[in-house]
Amino acid sequence: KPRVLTLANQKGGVGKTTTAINLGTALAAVGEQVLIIDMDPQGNASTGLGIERDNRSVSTYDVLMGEAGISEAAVNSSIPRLDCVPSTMDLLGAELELAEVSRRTHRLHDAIEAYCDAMAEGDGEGPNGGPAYSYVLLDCPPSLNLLTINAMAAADSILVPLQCEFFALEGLSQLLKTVERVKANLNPRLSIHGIILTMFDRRNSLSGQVADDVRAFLGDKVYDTVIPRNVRVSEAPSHGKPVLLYDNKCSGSMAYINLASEIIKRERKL
Amino acid sequence: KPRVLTLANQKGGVGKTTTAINLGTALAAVGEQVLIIDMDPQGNASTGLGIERDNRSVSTYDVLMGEAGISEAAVNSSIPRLDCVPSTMDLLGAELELAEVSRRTHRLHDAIEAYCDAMAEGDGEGPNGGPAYSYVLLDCPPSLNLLTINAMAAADSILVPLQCEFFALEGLSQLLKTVERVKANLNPRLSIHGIILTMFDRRNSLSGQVADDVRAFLGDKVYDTVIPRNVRVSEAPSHGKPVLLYDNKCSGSMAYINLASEIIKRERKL
Ligand SMILES: Nc1ncnc2c1ncn2[C@@H]1O[C@H](COP(=O)(O)OP(=O)(O)OP(=O)(O)O)[C@@H](O)[C@H]1O
Ligand SMILES: Nc1ncnc2c1ncn2[C@@H]1O[C@H](COP(=O)(O)OP(=O)(O)OP(=O)(O)O)[C@@H](O)[C@H]1O
Ligand SMILES: [Mg+2]
Ligand SMILES: [Mg+2]
Repeated sequence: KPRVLTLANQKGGVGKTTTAINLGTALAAVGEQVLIIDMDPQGNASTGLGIERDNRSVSTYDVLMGEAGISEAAVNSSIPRLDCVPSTMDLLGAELELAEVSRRTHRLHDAIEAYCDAMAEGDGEGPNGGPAYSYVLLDCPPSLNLLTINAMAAADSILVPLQCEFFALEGLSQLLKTVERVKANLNPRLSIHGIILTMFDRRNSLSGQVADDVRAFLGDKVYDTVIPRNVRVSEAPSHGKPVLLYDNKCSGSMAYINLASEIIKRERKL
Repeated sequence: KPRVLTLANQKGGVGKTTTAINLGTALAAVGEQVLIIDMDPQGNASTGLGIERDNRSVSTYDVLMGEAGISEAAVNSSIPRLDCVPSTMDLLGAELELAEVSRRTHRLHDAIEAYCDAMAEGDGEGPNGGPAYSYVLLDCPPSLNLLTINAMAAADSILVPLQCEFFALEGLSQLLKTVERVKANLNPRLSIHGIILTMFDRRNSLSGQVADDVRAFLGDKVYDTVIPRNVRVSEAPSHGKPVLLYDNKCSGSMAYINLASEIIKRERKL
């Protein structure tokens, strides 16, 4: 069974998509079979992985509506061992369309279960004939809506990217409350994997203050690795590549490689 | 009747709240009576204006539910001629609670109309005995949900903050489509006031490319004023102040003052 990790934070622009893409790439680089499911109608994760708009004929929307399985929706990215279920703007309508549907909070959970069952029955082959996924990453939109709830209900654990800025701190306690509620009512196995400090700017004393506050509040739930603000990171998506491929020597890439090894170490201890 | 302007963009972290706070402050500084309505459950605009969590006993949630009028919900900020209807996390439940209610897309529009009617009947006095508002600014959450639709249905015009980054460009055409749909179905007077380029970084060639792309695509819908990335802007909210008060000589403040005068010039031409 794959480990399912979700990137969530209702504050916008904190690095959810950038972390999903680069953590996924780093895990694939060390030999894991990775699937990224884009749960955001904006489709930034799909674009950042180089999946053109006209190569999204089957998407996350179809999976949530039950019209396609995960194997059918997954497409190869240009990165070995990294597939993606892309998203389109159709996903905007999902919340309304699922309002009256049973198990509307578990549509994604059920789709992943169906994929696992098919894997168990079959010859252990994954989609497109490849091997089975060992990691599934879920990239969430910036809200606590049905799409994010579906992701939390399907996940084993949640990674919280947190921008080192004042407004980003405000939403943290609400996010943690929502996680507790999902754990109590929808998904008892959901845990907090950790908090990732992103866009840390050494020149800006605010970054340091926010980092200190978060570590004081959450202790070792906060990863040691801090992702610096690094212009190469924001340039990479316009080339349809993760920064790890666009410029693997820049400070952003080094930090994502360190983060991946830190996460894998934590995974091994679990 | 006040002019109602909404700050909207479903991409997260592009500067919606920062622009609402600082544009509101600049308009108040030149003598306008301004109300900012915080439509985001995160409540960043309320916090950035220094409104403590325990001073939000009446909030945007109550206004949308019809349990309080705008006059009752508005509180003074520390800035002369600038009031705010604060928001709390209760607003997260509004979308579900309004699902079966009639005119659910026009709850805010109807509340503003009721305020205008009360003003016309009364002696022209605004809330807390002050004068009537000439500008109402609406700060939206990062999504195209019922809260943002309510803001667009209530607005005369929309201002679109656009971060000079690649992912931010991706969502622009979808946002413009949504505006057209709201204009056709819910609010025929809705127009696009303009696109504000934010967090422009001179050291980063990507900023220039994005700015050029947007100007090529939308021409003079894009304001001349560009808001630079400036660390003083991100420090100000931790002091509960707009950057215009926190450091009125920094490049961020100067840009917001220029933006306000450009917007007022456009308003005069309308
Ligand atoms: N370490 C970094 N250094 C510089 N820029 C970054 C970094 N991480 C992310 N960015 C840029 O910041 C912007 C926001 O990041 P991203 O889109 O990943 O955040 P998000 O949380 O997924 O946003 P949304 O809430 O809209 O989904 C993007 O333009 C991205 O390229
Ligand atoms: N010109 C600027 N220079 C530097 N930092 C800025 C600038 N404008 C905004 N910021 C910071 O960037 C972050 C995002 O800005 P802001 O919260 O205003 O965006 P938003 O679009 O309202 O976000 P959300 O989508 O979560 O509502 C904040 O931490 C803010 O302080
Ligand atoms: Mg994203
Ligand atoms: Mg905001």
